[in-house]
Amino acid sequence: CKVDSCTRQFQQAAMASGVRRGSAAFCVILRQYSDCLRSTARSCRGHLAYHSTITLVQNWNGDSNCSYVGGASGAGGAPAIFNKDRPRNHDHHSPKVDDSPSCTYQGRPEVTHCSFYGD
Amino acid sequence: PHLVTFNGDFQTCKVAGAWPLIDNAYLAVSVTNEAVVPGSSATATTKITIIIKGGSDCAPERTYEAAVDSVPASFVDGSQWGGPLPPGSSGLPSSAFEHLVPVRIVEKEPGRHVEIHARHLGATLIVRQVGRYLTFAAKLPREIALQGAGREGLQLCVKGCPASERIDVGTVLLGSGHGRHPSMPSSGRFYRSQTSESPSALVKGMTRDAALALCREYNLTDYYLDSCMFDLMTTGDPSFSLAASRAQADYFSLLPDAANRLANRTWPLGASGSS
Repeated sequence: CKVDSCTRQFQQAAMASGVRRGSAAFCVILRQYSDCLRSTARSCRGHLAYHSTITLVQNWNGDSNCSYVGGASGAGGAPAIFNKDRPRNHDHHSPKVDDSPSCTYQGRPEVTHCSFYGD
Repeated sequence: PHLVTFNGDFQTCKVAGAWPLIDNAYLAVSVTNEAVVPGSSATATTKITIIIKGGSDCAPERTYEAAVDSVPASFVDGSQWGGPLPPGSSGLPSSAFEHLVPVRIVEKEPGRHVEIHARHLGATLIVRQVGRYLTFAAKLPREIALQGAGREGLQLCVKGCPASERIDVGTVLLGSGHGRHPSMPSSGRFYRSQTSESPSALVKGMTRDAALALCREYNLTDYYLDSCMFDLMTTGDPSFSLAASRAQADYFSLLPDAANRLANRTWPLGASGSS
């Protein structure tokens, strides 16, 4: 069970970027914390610290209104064009730490332009 | 202001007040325009609001606001980036991975020019302040830009300006000495300078020849030349020629084949020798 390792990573990330609890940046770090915890879930069965930490993270998610933390991709009605290369075997219950979507636009390359200037 | 739509239409519009440029499932951009000179229907942009919408793992919502003399290099919540951290970035300072996150702001010139990149949308948005007004440019994948184009509602970048809001630039450029176009001030051709420190200072709109000479110094072509001349003839403010130049430069930098889409025309619309 690597719950302590996840906690250390979270603390380091929070300190390094100096984010405030409740900010969007905090939600990002919290999401990674959550992913790390989930990745170690199997080996943490019956581990009190693990379950306490999971509960704590869930509470922070709620308190900070981090709606997208751990949420399904494409929620909110937005098409998931940019998630096409998300790993096929992604499992929300036991993802790997680095099992995040690439978040790079994968659609057709044809680009267009709009401009607004002058009087 | 002058509008280049996603379909490549060039228009000059009145559009006083707040108007949406883009409004789809991913992105909302709106502008506020104010009259440039008393008595004229021509306006210029004083505020730009950009919302990169959330709703996925890749896109926490981010709002950006720029106003005259306030072009910040951060979103309204103070952040400069958004989205999941790249794998293995835990414990690293944010400067080490900011360029890898989906949404970020890049300050190109402090207080004057920023670029907003939304990598998950393949989008680049440019906000500038030139003179006393703001300019906007966007590069988007066509399927993102035109998403929801068929639904009700205004999106100037998608649908262009309503017919009632359009100004015929050709009439203005050719109309010198042949009556007054509605975009021209009603009381002669003396206007308040937008760059003067004295609020009461009045300047004269440039003549056609003077405007052409100045706009040519910026190597403007096709509609960018026309828009430059229109602005100088209606306001006399030379900073608008710089705005047109920046807009043309953004056009060339954002679209790989932009040069092929413009006519190599250094005479204004309809002028003799335009061929």
